[in-house]
Amino acid sequence: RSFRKRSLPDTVLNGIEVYSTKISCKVTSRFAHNVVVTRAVNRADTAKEISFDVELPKTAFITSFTMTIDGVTYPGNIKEKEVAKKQYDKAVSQGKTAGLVKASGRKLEKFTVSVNVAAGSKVTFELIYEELLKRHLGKYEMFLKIQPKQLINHFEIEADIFEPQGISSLDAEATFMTNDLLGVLTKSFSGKKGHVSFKPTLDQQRSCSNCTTSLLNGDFTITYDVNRESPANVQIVNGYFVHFFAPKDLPVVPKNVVFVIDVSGSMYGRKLVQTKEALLKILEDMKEEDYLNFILFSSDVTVWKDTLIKATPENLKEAKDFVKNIQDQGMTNINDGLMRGIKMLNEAREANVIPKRSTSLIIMLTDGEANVGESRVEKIQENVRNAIEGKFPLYNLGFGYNLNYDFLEKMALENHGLARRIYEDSDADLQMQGFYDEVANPLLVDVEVQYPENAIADITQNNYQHFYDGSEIVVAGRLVDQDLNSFTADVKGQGALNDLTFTEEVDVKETEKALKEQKYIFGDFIERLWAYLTIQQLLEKRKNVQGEEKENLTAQALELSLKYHFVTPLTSMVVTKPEDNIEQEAVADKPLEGKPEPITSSYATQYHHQPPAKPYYYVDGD
Amino acid sequence: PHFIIRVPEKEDALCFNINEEPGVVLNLIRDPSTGISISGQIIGEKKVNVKNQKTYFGRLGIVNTRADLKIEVTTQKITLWKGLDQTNFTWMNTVMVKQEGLSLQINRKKNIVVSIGDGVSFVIILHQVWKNLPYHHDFLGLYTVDSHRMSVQTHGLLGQFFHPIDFEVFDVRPGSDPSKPDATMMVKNHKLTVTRGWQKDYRKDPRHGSEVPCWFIHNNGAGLIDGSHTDYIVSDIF
Repeated sequence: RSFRKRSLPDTVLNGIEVYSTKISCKVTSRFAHNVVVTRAVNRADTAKEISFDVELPKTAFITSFTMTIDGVTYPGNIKEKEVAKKQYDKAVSQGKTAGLVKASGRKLEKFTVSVNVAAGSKVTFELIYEELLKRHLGKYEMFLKIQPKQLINHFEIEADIFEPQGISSLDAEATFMTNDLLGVLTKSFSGKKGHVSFKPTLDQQRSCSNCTTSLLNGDFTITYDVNRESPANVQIVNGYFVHFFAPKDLPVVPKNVVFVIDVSGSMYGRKLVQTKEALLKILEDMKEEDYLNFILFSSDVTVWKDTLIKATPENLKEAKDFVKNIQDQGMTNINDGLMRGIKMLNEAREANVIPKRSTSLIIMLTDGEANVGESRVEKIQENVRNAIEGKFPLYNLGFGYNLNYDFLEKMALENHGLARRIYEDSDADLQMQGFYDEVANPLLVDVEVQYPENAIADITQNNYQHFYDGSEIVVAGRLVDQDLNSFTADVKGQGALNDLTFTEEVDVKETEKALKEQKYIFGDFIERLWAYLTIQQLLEKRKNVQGEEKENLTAQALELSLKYHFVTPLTSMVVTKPEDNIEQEAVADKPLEGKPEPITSSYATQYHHQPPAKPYYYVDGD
Repeated sequence: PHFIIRVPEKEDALCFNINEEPGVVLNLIRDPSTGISISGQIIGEKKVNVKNQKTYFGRLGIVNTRADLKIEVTTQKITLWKGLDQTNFTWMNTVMVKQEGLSLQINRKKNIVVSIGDGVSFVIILHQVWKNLPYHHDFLGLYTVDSHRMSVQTHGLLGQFFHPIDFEVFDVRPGSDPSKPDATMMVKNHKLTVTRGWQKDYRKDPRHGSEVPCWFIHNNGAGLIDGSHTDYIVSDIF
């Protein structure tokens, strides 16, 4: 260490010392409960602004935030958005409010709060958020963004994972990891329990031996999977159940894929190059039993072949040549491109060109809005809906920001698919391939999960067009009869070779008892998991409907959001914070994917412990 | 492994053991007419060099050549092939698999019911033992249902008994074990010394089984089975 004259320790920056930051994650049956606590003190002679910012996954719901200043706690209150907005508008008119949450990058949202703290005062921030970890390519992933602004006396990440099925693998890694830091990262699992701990010392946090800046800057990711001796697992606590289903070792159902690709002028350059690279890679991964075709749309529609073609090595070679020669031109005729693809799949099925036991899908990629041919989005949606008639899913990939993502998402959801944004970045080709990998291996189609009618209620989505290898179907619900001893859950689906019915017999009392005996779990986690999943699915359904139905879905989602204290797109959390002896309100809203806003750097940099010349106010995008 | 042959016409049963080395595969059922055949591979106990080592079936293979179908059942997993395409299950599954010409019901940790073609069914029972037992390990049992649906050409160590069999037992006399009398049996033109005994049928109670009184034919069923038991040794379960 170099000799430096310091009046204050390295942990003090601009008069603020951060004692500790602790991120505690408790995961029980894929449901993650995360608590982020930061304690700081103002060592300066004057009042200072102290900021607390946490980046959390977009799929997470904030459930609680409190700020404690010199022993006085200021909690966040979760309210209906409209109610919060009235308060919020009033505060805005007085120039006193700030939005707290904002979309940040691809996967994250940023929660930020800052408060003026008197000289010598201490502040503790605590944020809690919850999330159901989704199984993706065979692993659950918990993502933590680590970005402390300064060195911290006690920095700690602790994750406790409890999985009743038993943990089969567990890993943790960070983008900022060094050999030195590896020594303070521990990860272990045994049976049903897994543990990850990361506690770098102050010196280990330094970006260089005598720096006062932190090396901890990047992504900290925990991945794990569970044992799958049995394809299904049902867990019950306090009258709520969750049913996980992920069979393995089933053959892949052959698929018939039509790629509908936007080659309009706006795709010129890097976008088209990346699209071609992704398609070439996807072609390499195609299996011989699959069928495919390419439909290119600009002002007009062109097809590679008139009908679907089997993915033989010769045909794939020809397909690659075709892809390499794709050129950009003209405008964007989404309607005709999609209609041509749908017609092709329908005709192939009717003419028995494709195997009886196979599944069809359309993957559309566009970077813009329909501006030629049928350009009314409602009409395109109607045309597509009527042509597909629920027979196969439509997946929409939206390339970049200059497009109507809401339209793409609604259209995909209406047709049992999903929309995904492809970010204009160096890895856009990998994003496209990654998406394809997710949907490339259907193991079951037309999956239906059935329970005895009178035994359960309020179940979440229980039918899925596909089950993909490496994913998991999760159904949760409530037991109607609290004295129920057992029930049977059947999962029916069509595999590549056969029709399968998986049966799970559940001994309610035994299952519940086994879980309650575990200290690791937090009592009502299945109920919260059920609420989380229900809200998520109601919000998704809500995108597809209008009028009374939409109102009903909204009301249900809102009721649950308020009951379980989730900050969802229907609720806001109002944080009252003391500012110069005047209480000021801030609102935490959930930003919506459909309405992305360019990330303003001013927002990201405004809170660096220097009191701004005047308070900075911001309203969220939604 | 032990074999039990019920003879309804006589309201009695015959039984015999086949003692072979672990690893040996025996042809149990072969029906050239329906294309169905079943073979079983023998496993021994955990510890080798045990005097009078007991043997069991640890792996069974069912083939239906007509439907290009193969099923392999071990004490660990169940694998189903249709042509080259393979589907795997474990004994932890409760699953019904249906495809053209086949119905396969796996009942978690208990049994598998395989129905092929027009209703020939086989039940495979998983006998689970405590994994820390020093000698024994899990093994399989095979039971046929509706064997009359197999053709008259059916053969194999079990299959040959799907056709009616006649036997006579006389001269019942005390045996070396007072509880198990000996007798003379006339079967397939052979005069055999047989012993009255019991064997276990595990269909209903896989844990304890139910005792079936039967006439036990010594020396690997010599005289009862066609040819010698070594004639039924095959190279592979498929």
